[in-house]
Amino acid sequence: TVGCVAVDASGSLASATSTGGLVNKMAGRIGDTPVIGAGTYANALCAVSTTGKGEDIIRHTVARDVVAVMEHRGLPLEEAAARVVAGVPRGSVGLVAVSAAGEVTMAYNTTGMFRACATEDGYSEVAIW
Amino acid sequence: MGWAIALHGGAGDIPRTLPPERREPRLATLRRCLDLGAAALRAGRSALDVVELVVRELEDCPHFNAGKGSVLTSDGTVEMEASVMDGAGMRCGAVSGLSTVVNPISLARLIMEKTPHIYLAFDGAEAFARDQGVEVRDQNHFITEENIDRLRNAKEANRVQIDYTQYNYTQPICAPNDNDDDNSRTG
Repeated sequence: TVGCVAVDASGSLASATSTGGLVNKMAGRIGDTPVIGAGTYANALCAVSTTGKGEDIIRHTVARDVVAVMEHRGLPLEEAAARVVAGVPRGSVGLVAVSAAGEVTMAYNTTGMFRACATEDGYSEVAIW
Repeated sequence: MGWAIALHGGAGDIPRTLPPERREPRLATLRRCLDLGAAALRAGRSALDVVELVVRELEDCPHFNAGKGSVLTSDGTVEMEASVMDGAGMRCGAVSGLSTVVNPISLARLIMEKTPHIYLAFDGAEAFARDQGVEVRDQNHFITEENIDRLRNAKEANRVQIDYTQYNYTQPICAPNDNDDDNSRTG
């Protein structure tokens, strides 16, 4: 799976995710990627793109849950994402997210996640583990 | 406030012993895509344009599981999926079951912008792709030797695999049971 989230200079957010799915999946299987709210979500508050085991990500509506935790518990992006990822079976999910305020987080409960981020203030990171 | 971007190329059981010849091309693509996206944001492009631009680049890279390099179904076919969401107005578009569209993410955006719907799949999505004139290729374009081997190994073990995942993170493809949600089979 691949994905990207961004917030532009005007504060608008967007999320995109694309995948081939699982190796040896049944023909006709649909995973989390195209299911809005599960694998991909964006509103005026933040944008989220996920990767991992689609069935678990759908069950836990991971992308929408990150936003909901921010909305309803008032948590910052990083804390909201960590909380949601911790609630999904270990080894099954990773996500990248940005907020309208320019915050970035990359959370996962797998061994690693190929990931990268950059912000306007000059911070950037490319990592696996 | 300011612009920001984050991207991923999949998660899973990525061994720390991953050889450089498998690690470096992926990291190089992430760096290139990050630079591309950051430059576009710096130039004033919208967040929606940037996420599509970056994901298209990742789809075109055979080292990642999307577009060219997509993993195979049990039938040895490619069935690609993508979605996009615009936070401003909460518009969205999604596709499933694509086997010939070079950049599924752009088709998802066309569904968002040119139809009254959110989600098209399989034959209907392929027909829409042809109506829109997006680039299509024979299915063989998307299939790599590495993914043929991965399918062969997965079939022998009767498993499905998420990105990069070794067998200790996989589950039987058949017969889910009452313990389907527990962690016991995920290592």
